[in-house]
Amino acid sequence: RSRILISIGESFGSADKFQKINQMLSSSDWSLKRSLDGGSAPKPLKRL
Amino acid sequence: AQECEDLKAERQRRQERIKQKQSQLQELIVQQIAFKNLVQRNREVEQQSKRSPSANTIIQLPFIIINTSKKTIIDCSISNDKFEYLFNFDSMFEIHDDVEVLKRLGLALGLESGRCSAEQMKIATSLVSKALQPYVTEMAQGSVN
Amino acid sequence: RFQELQKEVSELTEAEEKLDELINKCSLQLRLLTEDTHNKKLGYVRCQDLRNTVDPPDQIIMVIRAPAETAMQVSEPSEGYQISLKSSKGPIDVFLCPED
Repeated sequence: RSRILISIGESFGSADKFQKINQMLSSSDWSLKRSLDGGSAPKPLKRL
Repeated sequence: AQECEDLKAERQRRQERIKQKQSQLQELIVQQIAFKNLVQRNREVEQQSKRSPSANTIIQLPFIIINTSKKTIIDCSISNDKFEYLFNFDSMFEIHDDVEVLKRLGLALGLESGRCSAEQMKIATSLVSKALQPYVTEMAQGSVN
Repeated sequence: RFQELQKEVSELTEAEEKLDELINKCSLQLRLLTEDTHNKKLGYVRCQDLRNTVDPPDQIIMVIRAPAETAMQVSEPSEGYQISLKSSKGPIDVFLCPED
């Protein structure tokens, strides 16, 4: 649930895979929460 | 009565599958028309300017774009062989694929939203095979799943 | 009632088979179209085109060109806005679309 995994690099994939991602991103109140608690930028969760 | 119930369920399942397949076919038609228009446009521009654009000003398909506010801080880690990337954004972003870009450039002639002028519909139907033309007309007149 | 339903279902079966055939035909046409050498060469957009498709236009636009079957993973925002890309067929190209 906490991640969306898709395959890219092909021509003309199915259109709706990015719609789902953009809906997930725009529906989040994460930035709202952060702005409310004045949090600093998130620490990178992991590095290569 | 039981057999009627089974048939009703079967009818429901088939109607849903047909609806989903109509959407899939419409998307394929839109992609075909958008790509043909893109190639046509670029061919005309190159013929007018009598040269191909320099490589660093064009983006070859397929690609995807990520757009975000200029204020966003992006933390990026890249593996040495460039096979792996990790991006952390401190603000929201959007992801779109090349088809979405072509649609926004108007290269699908408004078919994707069912808002097509008579002229655009004429061009669109001329770009597909006969078997697909009824679907293009339907989409142009607004019945887009 | 039963015969009526039977007739409806068989008509739907026919309609679905016709759609399957058209989808296969259209997918093949699209693949041939995008794989044609000339079309491949003319299948590009300009940086200005990208600027024209984002609103507002003065945003950061990152372009990603990846080999087929590259895995893209986008995290749920509650875990931070994170994207990871992993290719198994070659290097991934990422660049920013210039302002002007």
